[in-house]
Amino acid sequence: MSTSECLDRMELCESLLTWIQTFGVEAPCKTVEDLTSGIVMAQALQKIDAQYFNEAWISRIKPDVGDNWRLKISNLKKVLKGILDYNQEILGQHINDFRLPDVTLIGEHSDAAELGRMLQLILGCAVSCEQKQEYIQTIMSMEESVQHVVMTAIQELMSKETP
Amino acid sequence: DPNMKAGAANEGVLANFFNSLLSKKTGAPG
Repeated sequence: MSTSECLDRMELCESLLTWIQTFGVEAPCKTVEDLTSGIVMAQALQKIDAQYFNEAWISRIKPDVGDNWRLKISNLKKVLKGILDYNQEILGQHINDFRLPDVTLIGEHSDAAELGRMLQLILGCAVSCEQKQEYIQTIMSMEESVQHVVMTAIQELMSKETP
Repeated sequence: DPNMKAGAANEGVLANFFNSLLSKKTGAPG
C-alpha cells in the first residue's frame, strides 16, 4: 500500500488544524470554516517566511470576506500560488504527482479533505524553510497521534518532490 | 507489557523521522 493510500484525508485535516493553531496567528483558527477565507493560512505563511510572504504579498489577501465564497476562492488561489512559487523559488523543489487542493471546494463547501491538502502543502514549507528547526520541534512536542499523521503527510509530500 | 513496547517503538520511529528532517539540508541550490 502506498503512503497516500494510508493517509486518511479527514484525519489529516483534523491533525493539521491542531498543528496550524501552534502558529498563534491573529485570526481565529479553531474550525475548518475559520480557515476557508485563506487568511489564517496567509498569516501562517508569513510566520514561516516574512521576507517572501511580506506585507505587499499579504495585502493582496482580502481580510473581510464574510460568507462571500467568490472572495474566499480568490484569496485561496493567491495562497496556493504563493505556496507553489515558494517551493520552486526558495526551497528549490517542484511538487509532481501531488493532487493540488481544489480551492473552489474549500471556499464554496468548506471541504475538509481539500483543506487538509492545502495545509499539507504549508506543512511542507514549514519543515523545509530556514526556521524549520523551530517548526519540527513544535511538531515533536505534539500528541503522538498528531505526530504520526504529520509524519505520513510529510512522507507523502517528499515522495512527490523533485529538486 | 507489549503495549508499552509498541508505544516505545512508535516513539522511536517518530523521533528518528523528525531528527532526520532536522539534519536534512534545505533551500534552493546556489
